[in-house]
Amino acid sequence: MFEARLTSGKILKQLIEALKDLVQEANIDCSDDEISIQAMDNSHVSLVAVSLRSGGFDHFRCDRPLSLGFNATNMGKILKCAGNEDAITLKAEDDGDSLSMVFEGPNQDRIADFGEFARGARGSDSPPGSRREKCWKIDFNFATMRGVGVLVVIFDRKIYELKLMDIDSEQLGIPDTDYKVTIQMPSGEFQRIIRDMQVLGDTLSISCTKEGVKFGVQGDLGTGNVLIRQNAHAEKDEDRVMIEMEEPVELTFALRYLNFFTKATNLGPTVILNMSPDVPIVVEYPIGETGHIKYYLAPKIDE
Amino acid sequence: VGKQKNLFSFFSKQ
Repeated sequence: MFEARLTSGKILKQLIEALKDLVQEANIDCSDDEISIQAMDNSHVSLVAVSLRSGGFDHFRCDRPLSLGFNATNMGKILKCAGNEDAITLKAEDDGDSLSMVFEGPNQDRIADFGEFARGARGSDSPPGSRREKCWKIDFNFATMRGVGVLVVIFDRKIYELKLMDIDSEQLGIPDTDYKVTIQMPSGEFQRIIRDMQVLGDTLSISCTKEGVKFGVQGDLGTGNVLIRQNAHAEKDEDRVMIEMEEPVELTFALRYLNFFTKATNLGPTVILNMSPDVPIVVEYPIGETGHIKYYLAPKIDE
Repeated sequence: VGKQKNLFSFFSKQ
């Protein structure tokens, strides 16, 4: 049995949005510590790795490790039915073939006063053997106009079932690496640079020197260069640009993939770029205290 | 601008 409730269900919505253009099918791997996803795009040029730690959920139970294979487009369609303020609960049986997703509106506390009534109202609808104690919590949200004697029933809980599939995904072992360059910058600014650079060409060079980080593109139209300098003392944390460099690094990448990565921009104010010579770049979006989504992209290399 | 590498050039399958 796996069951995990995320008060901020928006994170899940945004996560699936952030990977569904890159990967079609993937496994959600559930363990005691976390839920994680690792998947590559079809051409094996980029990889996305998601981790949400169990401590970031307000309820988390995973009796044994499970791999839940899902179609990202279909999950995205279902998650679109959840409101941005909804809490989302994921549930799966150990040997089941579906993932249950429950969306609850933000005013669930209102039901507490009306438990007795609700149990009665549920009546014979309760499936045989079901735990009535839970039924009223599951199906309705109640509000009342006290003194007037009117009970308003608000249907504020939605339950969807997503069909799961067996996915034989190729997992890659990613070694712990000490990168020569680590750049932290506002995620919105990174998104803007990638978007603007795509107008000019399809290959981006990222060069980090003591001067700063230079993003450059050359195309038929012309060339574009953006220099980002360290700004470690900006008033707001999220406006800071911090550059740690052991040695200068310059790499080139396909803008098409970097553009896919920026779909994660809404997940947090900050993006972290890790680079070393001749290895994939890591583009990481931290998700509060809950986890992260990391993208790996193989560079283009002269032979 | 160089040849696009894939990830298998850098990471091993588990």
